Amino acid sequence: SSRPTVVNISDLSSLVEAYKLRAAKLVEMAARSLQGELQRRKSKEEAWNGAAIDLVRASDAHCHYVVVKLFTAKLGEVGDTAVHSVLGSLALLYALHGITVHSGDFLQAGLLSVPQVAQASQQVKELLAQIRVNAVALADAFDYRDEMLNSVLGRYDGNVYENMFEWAKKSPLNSEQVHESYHKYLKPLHSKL
Amino acid sequence: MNPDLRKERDNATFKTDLLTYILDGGAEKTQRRREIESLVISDPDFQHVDLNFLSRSERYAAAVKRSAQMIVKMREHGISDPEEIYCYKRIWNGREHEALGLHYAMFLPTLQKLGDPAQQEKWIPPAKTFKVLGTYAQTELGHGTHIRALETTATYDPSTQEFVLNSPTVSSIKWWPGGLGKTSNHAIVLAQLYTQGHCHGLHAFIVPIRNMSTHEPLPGVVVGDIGPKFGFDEVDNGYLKLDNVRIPRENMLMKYAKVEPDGTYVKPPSDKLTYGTMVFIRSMIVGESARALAKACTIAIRYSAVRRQSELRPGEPEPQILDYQTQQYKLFPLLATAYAFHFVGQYMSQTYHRITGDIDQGDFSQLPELHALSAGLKAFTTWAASAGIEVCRMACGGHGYSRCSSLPDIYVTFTPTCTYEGENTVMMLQTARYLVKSYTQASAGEQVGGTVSYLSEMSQRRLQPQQV
Repeated sequence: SSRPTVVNISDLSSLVEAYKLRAAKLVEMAARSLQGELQRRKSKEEAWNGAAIDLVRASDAHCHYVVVKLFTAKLGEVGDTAVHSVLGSLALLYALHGITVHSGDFLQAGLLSVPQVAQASQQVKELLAQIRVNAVALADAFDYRDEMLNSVLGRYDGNVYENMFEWAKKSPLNSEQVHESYHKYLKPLHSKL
Repeated sequence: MNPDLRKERDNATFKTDLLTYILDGGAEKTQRRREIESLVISDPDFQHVDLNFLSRSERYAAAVKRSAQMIVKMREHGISDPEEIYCYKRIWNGREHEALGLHYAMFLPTLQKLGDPAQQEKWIPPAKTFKVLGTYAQTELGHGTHIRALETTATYDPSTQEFVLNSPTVSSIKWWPGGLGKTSNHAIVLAQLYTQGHCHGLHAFIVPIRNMSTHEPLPGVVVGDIGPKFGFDEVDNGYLKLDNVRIPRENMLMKYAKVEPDGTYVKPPSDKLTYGTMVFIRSMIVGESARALAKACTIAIRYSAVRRQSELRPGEPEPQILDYQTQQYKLFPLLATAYAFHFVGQYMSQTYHRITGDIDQGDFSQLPELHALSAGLKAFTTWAASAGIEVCRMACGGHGYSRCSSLPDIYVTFTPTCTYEGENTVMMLQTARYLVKSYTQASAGEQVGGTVSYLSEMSQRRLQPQQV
């Protein structure tokens, strides 16, 4: 129906457009699937069930488009250049990763070509390396204090192994050197065998 | 400080605080949040026992104690703004759910949304002082998201001006509401309304279930805990069987639908209004998806910077596992997702308040969009976050399996969101119904608005002459 859109996979607004067209295509396909089921003289309810997989896919694509669109729109509100740059990389990673996972939809809709999908995969790898330097800072920015995370692995100071050992010592199984189950079950077992 | 983590922080190319301000919605909000956090964390009563080493009954008792302490503390600190209450509760309870969670999250909001002014005046003050401890009983043993199939009945008796509530079958027993088992003395019960011989569908009723002095179950009420679950150990999710329980006519929430003393039924402007509390919770769950995933990512990424394993180049020391491309591929798209969902959560919360504001002014035009969007985004974000938390756990090797990582607890506490407040596939199908309807309208040349406006755009584009 509509002509394929030329997508610049490095440009977020172009990716938003691609997600929009994918959503529109999948909604159209779901509506046609439903129509097809109805034409097979099924009841409305049976037709709905017969098209349910396509309908869920359409909803998923719609939501995915909304998420990409809102993430991209948020970038417009970010004034600081350094923050804008790192958030921009994250938004691009989110959009491109989604394309690589759902490449079939984008290819089927004629929104991307096979070389573009390969290019998207390559760019995802480049973005991983780019984000690497800021990964811990990006996690820190969520600003969860240790008392809220309650995680030995995720401690802000990174002193994981010492604290893991301390935590293990608190286990009630360690409250006595020889557990009562030894006297109750294991020792009698020895005498029986 | 672990030297690897220090190096990571020194090498960052941006100031983390600036990004935190964006996430919080401004520097002042970050400052206030941190003040509240310090208030909680510096409180000696906040030092809890490690729940990992307690039995379920002990965990429930600890949760009730903590909830009671928290209420007193909030009063003492004069915290009354809803956002600040939410912030305080989140810190006080940490990763666990509180015993009175549904009292705040569903009982009070339902009274506020569906109660008429007289009902609000009667019920909200005792609910706010916790004389009335409430929960929200909708789901039944045999019925979940398809609420039209719920079987509990409320039959109006004009001779006494009372409703008679019944659980007519085993499958109609209310099942799963948090705080119902042992904590609550009242429940908002969703039941099929019968008056003058007709069924008028699902409506909300305030039902006393326990004596307010002795806390004993009231006559005709069978109530209890549903047993251990996959997580939620602190919460007494309960069952409720009603056998000819009589409540006054005034206990039906009557802001929109009404039953007159003679039994005449007055229809609400929209059937969907009864489910307003669920829409509210679904809207809020979007932000919860972001928070749960952000916590899991924080843990996995920090630990991936600390943990060193194997060899990247022969003969060299073990590298940080964050340097492995596969580890980055597991974690960084999830990190991006957590940020994306955070902004979507902010949008969903704003949209909910904007559209419900319109509804309060009598404009119901955007109610279908709100329903469809909250259902779809709730499903989309909870599926992704739930799967993402599990990826984070597995990205931490064997230690991710330990309860001390917190990742198992984050998972078991979060993953029920895929089924509660509407099972996700059903939610997606509700969104699909709206999409197909909008598509049909757009194809017929009608303009559709909101997030589906692209369907009109596509339809118009298709009508333009195409270059051959």
